[in-house]
Amino acid sequence: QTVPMEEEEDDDNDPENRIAKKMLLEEIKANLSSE
Amino acid sequence: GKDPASLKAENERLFAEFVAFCSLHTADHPEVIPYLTGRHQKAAPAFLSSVEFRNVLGRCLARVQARSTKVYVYINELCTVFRAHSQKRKPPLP
Repeated sequence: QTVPMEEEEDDDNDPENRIAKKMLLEEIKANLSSE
Repeated sequence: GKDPASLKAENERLFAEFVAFCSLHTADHPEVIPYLTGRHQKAAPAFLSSVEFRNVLGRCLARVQARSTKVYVYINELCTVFRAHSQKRKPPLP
Protein backbone atom coordinates (compact mmCIF):
# COMPACT_ATOMS: atom_id res chain seq x y z
CA GLN A 1 0.00 0.00 0.00
CA THR A 2 1.20 3.49 -0.78
CA VAL A 3 0.50 6.55 1.27
CA PRO A 4 -0.15 9.73 -0.73
CA MET A 5 2.32 12.52 -0.11
CA GLU A 6 0.01 15.43 0.62
CA GLU A 7 2.61 17.71 2.12
CA GLU A 8 4.78 17.80 -0.93
CA GLU A 9 4.81 21.23 -2.51
CA ASP A 10 5.97 22.27 -5.91
CA ASP A 11 6.01 26.03 -6.19
CA ASP A 12 6.96 25.75 -9.88
CA ASN A 13 3.44 24.49 -10.50
CA ASP A 14 2.16 27.97 -9.78
CA PRO A 15 2.69 30.09 -12.93
CA GLU A 16 2.59 33.40 -11.02
CA ASN A 17 5.23 32.13 -8.62
CA ARG A 18 7.37 30.78 -11.43
CA ILE A 19 7.40 34.16 -13.19
CA ALA A 20 8.14 36.04 -9.94
CA LYS A 21 10.99 33.64 -9.16
CA LYS A 22 12.50 34.10 -12.63
CA MET A 23 12.26 37.91 -12.36
CA LEU A 24 13.78 37.94 -8.90
CA LEU A 25 16.68 35.65 -9.81
CA GLU A 26 17.43 37.73 -12.90
CA GLU A 27 17.38 40.90 -10.81
CA ILE A 28 19.79 39.36 -8.29
CA LYS A 29 22.09 38.23 -11.08
CA ALA A 30 22.02 41.70 -12.69
CA ASN A 31 22.81 43.33 -9.35
CA LEU A 32 25.71 40.99 -8.69
CA SER A 33 27.23 41.65 -12.11
CA SER A 34 26.86 45.44 -11.77
CA GLU A 35 28.78 45.55 -8.47
CA GLY B 1 -1.91 56.98 15.77
CA LYS B 2 1.35 55.31 16.66
CA ASP B 3 4.65 57.11 16.98
CA PRO B 4 7.38 56.38 14.42
CA ALA B 5 9.54 54.51 16.94
CA SER B 6 6.87 51.95 17.79
CA LEU B 7 5.90 51.59 14.12
CA LYS B 8 9.55 50.97 13.27
CA ALA B 9 9.77 48.29 15.97
CA GLU B 10 6.54 46.66 14.80
CA ASN B 11 7.72 46.71 11.18
CA GLU B 12 11.05 45.16 12.16
CA ARG B 13 9.23 42.38 13.99
CA LEU B 14 6.94 41.72 11.00
CA PHE B 15 9.85 41.78 8.57
CA ALA B 16 11.83 39.33 10.72
CA GLU B 17 8.80 37.04 10.74
CA PHE B 18 8.47 37.33 6.96
CA VAL B 19 12.17 36.54 6.46
CA ALA B 20 12.03 33.57 8.86
CA PHE B 21 9.03 32.11 7.05
CA CYS B 22 10.44 32.70 3.55
CA SER B 23 13.82 31.22 4.52
CA LEU B 24 12.08 27.89 5.00
CA HIS B 25 10.57 28.02 1.51
CA THR B 26 13.48 29.35 -0.55
CA ALA B 27 16.09 26.72 0.27
CA ASP B 28 16.48 26.03 -3.47
CA HIS B 29 17.82 29.59 -3.95
CA PRO B 30 19.73 30.68 -0.82
CA GLU B 31 20.77 33.98 -2.47
CA VAL B 32 17.20 35.32 -2.33
CA ILE B 33 16.92 36.09 1.40
CA PRO B 34 20.26 38.00 1.61
CA TYR B 35 19.11 40.02 -1.40
CA LEU B 36 15.79 40.83 0.30
CA THR B 37 17.46 41.85 3.57
CA GLY B 38 19.99 43.93 1.63
CA ARG B 39 17.14 45.80 -0.06
CA HIS B 40 15.51 46.31 3.34
CA GLN B 41 18.71 47.84 4.71
CA LYS B 42 18.91 50.27 1.80
CA ALA B 43 15.32 51.47 2.16
CA ALA B 44 14.66 54.99 3.43
CA PRO B 45 14.31 55.08 7.26
CA ALA B 46 11.14 57.18 6.98
CA PHE B 47 9.54 54.46 4.88
CA LEU B 48 10.63 51.70 7.28
CA SER B 49 8.75 53.43 10.10
CA SER B 50 5.65 54.21 8.04
CA VAL B 51 2.10 52.89 8.19
CA GLU B 52 2.36 52.20 4.46
CA PHE B 53 5.20 49.73 5.01
CA ARG B 54 3.36 48.14 7.93
CA ASN B 55 0.33 47.57 5.68
CA VAL B 56 2.34 46.09 2.78
CA LEU B 57 4.32 43.88 5.14
CA GLY B 58 1.27 42.70 7.08
CA ARG B 59 -0.51 41.80 3.85
CA CYS B 60 2.50 39.98 2.37
CA LEU B 61 3.12 38.06 5.59
CA ALA B 62 -0.50 36.93 5.93
CA ARG B 63 -0.66 35.88 2.28
CA VAL B 64 2.64 34.02 2.19
CA GLN B 65 1.72 32.13 5.35
CA ALA B 66 -1.59 31.16 3.76
CA ARG B 67 -0.04 30.19 0.40
CA SER B 68 3.63 29.27 0.64
CA THR B 69 3.59 28.12 -3.01
CA LYS B 70 3.56 31.83 -3.89
CA VAL B 71 6.60 32.68 -1.76
CA TYR B 72 8.51 34.30 -4.64
CA VAL B 73 5.51 36.45 -5.59
CA TYR B 74 5.52 38.14 -2.18
CA ILE B 75 9.31 38.39 -1.92
CA ASN B 76 9.34 40.00 -5.35
CA GLU B 77 6.59 42.39 -4.26
CA LEU B 78 8.56 43.49 -1.20
CA CYS B 79 11.76 43.91 -3.25
CA THR B 80 9.85 46.14 -5.67
CA VAL B 81 8.53 48.24 -2.77
CA PHE B 82 12.02 48.55 -1.24
CA ARG B 83 13.45 49.57 -4.60
CA ALA B 84 10.79 52.29 -4.94
CA HIS B 85 11.73 53.59 -1.48
CA SER B 86 15.47 53.14 -1.75
CA GLN B 87 17.39 55.92 0.02
CA LYS B 88 20.36 55.78 -2.31
CA ARG B 89 20.46 56.03 -6.02
CA LYS B 90 23.31 54.47 -7.91
CA PRO B 91 25.77 57.08 -9.17
CA PRO B 92 25.74 57.43 -12.95
CA LEU B 93 28.42 55.54 -14.80
CA PRO B 94 31.34 57.70 -15.98
